[in-house]
Amino acid sequence: APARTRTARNTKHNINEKTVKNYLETFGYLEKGQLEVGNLLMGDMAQSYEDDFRIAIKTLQQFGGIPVTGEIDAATKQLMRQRRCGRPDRELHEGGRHKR
Amino acid sequence: FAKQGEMWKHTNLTWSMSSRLIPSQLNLHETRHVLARALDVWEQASRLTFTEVNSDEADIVVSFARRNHGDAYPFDGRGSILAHAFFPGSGRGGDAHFDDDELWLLQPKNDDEEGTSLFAVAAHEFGHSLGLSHSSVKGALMFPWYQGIQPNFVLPEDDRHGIQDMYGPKVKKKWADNPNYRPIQTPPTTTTTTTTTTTTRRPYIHYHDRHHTNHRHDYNPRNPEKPNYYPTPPTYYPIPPHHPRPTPETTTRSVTNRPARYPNVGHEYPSHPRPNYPNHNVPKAKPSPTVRPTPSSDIPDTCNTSYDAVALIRGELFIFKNRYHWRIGSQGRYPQYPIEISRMWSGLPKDLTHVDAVYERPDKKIAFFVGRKLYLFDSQYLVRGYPKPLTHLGLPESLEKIDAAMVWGHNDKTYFYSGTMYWKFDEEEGRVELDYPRDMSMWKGVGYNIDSVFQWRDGKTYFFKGKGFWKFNDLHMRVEHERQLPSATFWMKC
Repeated sequence: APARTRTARNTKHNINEKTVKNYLETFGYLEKGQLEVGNLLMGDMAQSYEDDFRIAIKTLQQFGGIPVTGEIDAATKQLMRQRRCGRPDRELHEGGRHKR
Repeated sequence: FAKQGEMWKHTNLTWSMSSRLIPSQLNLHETRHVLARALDVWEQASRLTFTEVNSDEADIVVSFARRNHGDAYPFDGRGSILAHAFFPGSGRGGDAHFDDDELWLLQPKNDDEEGTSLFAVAAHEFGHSLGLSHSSVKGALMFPWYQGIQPNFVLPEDDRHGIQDMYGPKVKKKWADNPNYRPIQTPPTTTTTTTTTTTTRRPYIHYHDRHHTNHRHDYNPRNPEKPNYYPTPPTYYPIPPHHPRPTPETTTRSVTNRPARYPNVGHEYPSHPRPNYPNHNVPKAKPSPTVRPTPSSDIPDTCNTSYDAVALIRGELFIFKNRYHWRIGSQGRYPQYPIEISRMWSGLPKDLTHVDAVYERPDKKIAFFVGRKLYLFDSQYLVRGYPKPLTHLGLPESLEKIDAAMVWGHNDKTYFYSGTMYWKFDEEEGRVELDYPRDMSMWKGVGYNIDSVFQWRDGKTYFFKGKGFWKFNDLHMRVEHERQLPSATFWMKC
């Protein structure tokens, strides 16, 4: 495996889509494992998963009291860097959303 | 505010610091003081009271841990995730965990100072311990992101509404509100209690005394060899000379167990002849746990037992307890049951004492979990290569046993439950899914450490714990009724 690079060590501060996905899943805004399946699907299915991702970001922005844009903007990154409680903000149902 | 759903059934809660997981950087005494203040925030706003105890069995146990510490919420070093807590319930319910890698401050800090106020975070986490979820109201204590703490902190309105909605406001005594009120110093009232005790549990040194006064008996404690024809007057002395010096162990035992060992005490007294004294104080040897009870002794009482495992196999209900199982078909319970499990599944270990969980896989094979091993049967025959360790399924090395297993009809996925956590198992891959374990609180109402779970013919899910069971509502993800129904009447038709 490639040696760890300094940037890798700073991933906690560099927020990319994967980090956002983990954050959204950890704190209950996105069902875990949902996006992997989305990547496998093509066409409008993948599009609807993009929608889920965007909806999840909007929900996070609304809950955190920052402008709701659906984008991973500066305010959202700032919110994700803040210290917080480890409990999810929303208790997802195990039997939750059926995969489309 | 948002209520999670679980709440404590009693209001006089106990809390303690974990005896094992203590903060590595903080003074323990000061830490306890800060935690007590954080609990007081909720006590002042509701009927709840909090008493610190020195036990890991308290309702709320506070721990300081690092990274992965055995629950579904690993910590991440300094920053980001600070702490988490569990909603009310038995076992780990109500407990609060703090990330020991954080720079915790016990005193209010200046804004330019780095660090995290333990008081602020603890007050928030204890909100979860009492049943509150996160609130989206900025400034609320239950807002999920850390906001520091203002001097002279007062519980915000949103949180006060939440806790009073669950436990009711604090009941204030009018006279206590009057700052000028000084209770009159009344002399302490002495109460004399007159008790007429005819119990047999008297300190045993009186035992001889009573014998002497009540019966003309020939035993002479001073000189056991020479019988005494005349009762000697009652004498008090701490230990009869013929007894070995009491050790804490024997003293305790002799007080608590004495009636059984001195047949002439209590209801059998005085009519029985006395045994000869010298050896009646010799404790009977207890059977060591490794000695197997006689077979008949562990046959479970069909109408008065909990269950180790319950499974629907080929459409028939199998209930397992100890080394035995019952079989219930469409015509009801098979006669002659319970019979030994190994009579039907002979591939199980010879010294089997019980099974932990059983389920029928989608491929119709039958999985038995016994301790750290999985035994897979094709009908009654052990599949080659089994038993296999739980780690073979992707379960952690530290897992000692599975409490329950089932294929959940709601999504046709297999689930394993153990302690406070559960896993989703991918039958095709033969391993549990990566983003598990998760916390049992997802299955609202069943608590932790369940005995068994299974999906019945009616397509409903049933959780078992102790001698009762819950019917589970799969859509609402919670039990249909808080109170358990007795298992024996429903499943065994007792």
